[in-house]
Amino acid sequence: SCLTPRTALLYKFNGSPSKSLKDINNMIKGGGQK
Amino acid sequence: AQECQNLEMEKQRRIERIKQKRAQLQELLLQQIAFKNLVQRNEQNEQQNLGPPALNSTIQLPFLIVNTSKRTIIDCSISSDKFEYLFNFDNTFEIHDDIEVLKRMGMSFGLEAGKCSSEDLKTAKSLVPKALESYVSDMCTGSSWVNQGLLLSST
Amino acid sequence: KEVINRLRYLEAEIEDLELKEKELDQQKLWLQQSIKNITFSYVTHEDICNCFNGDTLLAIQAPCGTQLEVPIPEMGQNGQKKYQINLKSHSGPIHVLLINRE
Repeated sequence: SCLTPRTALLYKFNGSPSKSLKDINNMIKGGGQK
Repeated sequence: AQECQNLEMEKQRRIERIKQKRAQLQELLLQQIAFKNLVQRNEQNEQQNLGPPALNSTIQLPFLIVNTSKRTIIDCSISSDKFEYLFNFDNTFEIHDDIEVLKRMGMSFGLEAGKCSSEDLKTAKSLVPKALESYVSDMCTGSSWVNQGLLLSST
Repeated sequence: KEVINRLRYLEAEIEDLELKEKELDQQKLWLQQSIKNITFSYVTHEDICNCFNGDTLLAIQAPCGTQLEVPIPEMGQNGQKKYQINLKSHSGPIHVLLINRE
């Protein structure tokens, strides 16, 4: 299925800052609240 | 007076930009200190153990770590060429990069939290060029030249 | 006269800030290159286990540019939330290692 930024958070190896991972962790911890 | 107002706004924009760049520089400094400290630690261990650790007991940087509770069931699908992976978890997980692991290992001497002993600060400074040592001191005390410098005087 | 003085003062300040910003840009480039030069660093499995007290760990090594997608969790049919990670590389195989203390 094609995912769009609003339905998924993205991270690129050697391309995204650590903050992107923090955003993903916060989203997961928040039960899916982006 | 209008030009004055424009310059005031220009000045604030620049100060904000410098603040962000300074924060980015400090993050890079943390990485440099952590990496160099790790290399030194590995060298000391290899000297003590008379050789490097077994290959299957180490992980080369860079890497990401996904951590989840021991009770989590992980379902994994892998493409034949290993170009694509799909993980399904029945519980929450966290994802951290290698810099976060090195911070947790204490490789950046607690500088990221502003908690650093004077001895550690000295060692940390020895891992960066002299021109950048002041940034390391600022990280340790949590202060920044913008607070001390122009902003205060201009108000 | 006061406004003109203020104007001169601001111009000098902005010139200082410009110099400071240029210096920061150069230092950032230098640090990025210096970090790239630190190669072949490794951590041990034990190092990693000590950082995540007792969790199950997946260590992922992937080529530059590999995409990691985390869909926003949705409720599955069984009423349980589904959490997913999708890894996609376009240039080489991805290595995933399961690590836990046992």
